Amino acid sequence: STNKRNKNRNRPTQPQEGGSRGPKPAEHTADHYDACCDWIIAPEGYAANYCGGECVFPLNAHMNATNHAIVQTLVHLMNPENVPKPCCAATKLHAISVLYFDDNSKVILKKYKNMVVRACGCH
Amino acid sequence: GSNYLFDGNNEVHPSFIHRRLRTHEKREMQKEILSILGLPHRPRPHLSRGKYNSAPLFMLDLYNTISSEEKNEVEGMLEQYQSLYTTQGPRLAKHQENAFLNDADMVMSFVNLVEYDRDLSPHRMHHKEFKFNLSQIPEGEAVTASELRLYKECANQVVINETLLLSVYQVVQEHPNREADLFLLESRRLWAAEEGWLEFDILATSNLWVMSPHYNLGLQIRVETSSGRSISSKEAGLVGRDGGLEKQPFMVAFFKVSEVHIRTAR
Repeated sequence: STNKRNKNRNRPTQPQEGGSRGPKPAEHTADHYDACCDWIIAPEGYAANYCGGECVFPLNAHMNATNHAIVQTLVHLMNPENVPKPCCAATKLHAISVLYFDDNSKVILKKYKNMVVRACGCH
Repeated sequence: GSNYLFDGNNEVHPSFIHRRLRTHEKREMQKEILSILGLPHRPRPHLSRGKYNSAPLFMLDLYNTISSEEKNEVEGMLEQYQSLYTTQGPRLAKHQENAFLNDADMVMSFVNLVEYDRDLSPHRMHHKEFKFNLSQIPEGEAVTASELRLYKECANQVVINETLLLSVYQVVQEHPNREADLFLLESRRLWAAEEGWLEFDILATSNLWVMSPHYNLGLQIRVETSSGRSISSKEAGLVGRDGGLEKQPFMVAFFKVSEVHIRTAR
């Protein structure tokens, strides 16, 4: 599936704000990157994102920091010369709460811990 | 969950591909969600105990409190709590509940299973019965707090100037031809004109019922005037089956996982 990828996959699809810690897109090459200053490569159709240490990913169910790290690991394994290892991991996980009726009309509010990635950072 | 991808400015990301899930994908997703919730199938609650009843409304308040906590962290939650107190009265009014909620992994409301009130016993003592089914609590969940919640309206004109003594009992043993054996859980003196939610701590009783369901014979409440005359709960202004849906009595229990569940990786 990498052949089908957008040529711009290593570029951010949105302007990065105040990225004083990270390189500019043009500076990014395989042999020029700092820890946690890498592009996080996303699969086709997903926006590539940039980690500035405490990166703020646009998060939803499919597109979270962990998934990005997994994808980048796979791409790195296929092409270790060009694609760096991921160096991001979820650092701040939040709970979600679910409210539902059961068959006996009891109402249940349940907390699920560590379900949502709120922030990621360096290993 | 959200179907949209937001950037830092909360705008939908233009490059994100939106597509509808195929039917089988949707079904798979639903199965996943039910599996996480630990449910065998999609719940089918009784329509008669609809979403505008007191218990669901109370639970929705709790849910909104937690949701705003997730959004705004602690500061926002306290503000919301204060605003709930001023706008909605005692329905969700106390810092105690806040502490229960923060500590709990699960909160469950229970509807009263007693369909018909037998308000007057053969011995001319007014009482009202409550039964709650606590037999299907998931294993490893310990009750950390539990309350019986009753709504009191302004009392009947006959007793309007009185103070009332409301007592909550646990039914210990039932007898066919005489009064049940009762254990007093709490007595509270109230103004007859008082209005709002009354909360009674029934933690010990709930724990007993969860551990030994055969001891669950329900609760009884009795109301007396200051002169010791027994009056019906209706006369005292306590809302029963014939009252407003949003004021129906219910029980709420807060649970915390006492065992470590290890989920296998998939």
